Amino acid sequence: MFEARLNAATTLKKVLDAIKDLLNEATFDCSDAGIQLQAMDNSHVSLVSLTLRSDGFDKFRCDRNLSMGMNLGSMSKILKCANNEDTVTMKAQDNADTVTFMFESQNHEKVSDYEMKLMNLDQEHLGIPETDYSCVVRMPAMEFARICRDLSQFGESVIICCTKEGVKFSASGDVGSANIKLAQTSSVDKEEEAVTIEMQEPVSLTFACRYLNAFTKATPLSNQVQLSMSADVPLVVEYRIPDLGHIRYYLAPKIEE
Amino acid sequence: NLEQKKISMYYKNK
Repeated sequence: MFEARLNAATTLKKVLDAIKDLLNEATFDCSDAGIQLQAMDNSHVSLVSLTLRSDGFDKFRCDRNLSMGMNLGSMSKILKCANNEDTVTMKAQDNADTVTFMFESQNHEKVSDYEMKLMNLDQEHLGIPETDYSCVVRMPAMEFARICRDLSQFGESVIICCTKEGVKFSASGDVGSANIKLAQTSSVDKEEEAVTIEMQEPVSLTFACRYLNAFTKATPLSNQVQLSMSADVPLVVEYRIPDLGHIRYYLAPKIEE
Repeated sequence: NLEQKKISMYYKNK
């Protein structure tokens, strides 16, 4: 028996919004530790890794490890039927071929349930080694989303250049070129507004705008985003989900042919 | 000329 409850459906809606543009379907691996998902986008350029810890749920029970392959378009249709404030419970029997989403209104007067067919998906799990990154940048998630949106008007690629002075995002194309520099904040009233840079070595890497923009769909989950970079390895874009877990996106760089 | 690399070039199957 698997049962996981969150007191506000809005959290699950945001998690789904953060992955459904990159992935058509994905396997949710459930264990007593929580829910894990790892999947590559269709073109195998990026990887999504989601962790929702069992202690972050309002109720969590998982008697046997369970892998639930879900069509994210179908899941999205179902979650649209929930109000943000509804309690949402996901339930499945051991070895089941369906999962049930139950929504309960705050006043307990409306209860709905939606049963969704599960899919057998080819699981390909990639091992991600522990890495000491040359540069780790933390910045407001909204600011990162704004930069990715603005720069994607100028080119297909963004160059992220990080030194101890700051981080620079650049793009160029037919229109011309654009550069956005962010310095490390000296003092801020609110921690979530800070830009911080931990640098061992300066790094300059090029990434596809299209994927960066897709990652920023996770912005509503977190005030801050963390970018981890080293030369010639994938960028890690991490959003922490308060009290519940995190979503990490890995993006392969563009490299000289 | 820049080439987009695949993520599987960096991380191997478990």
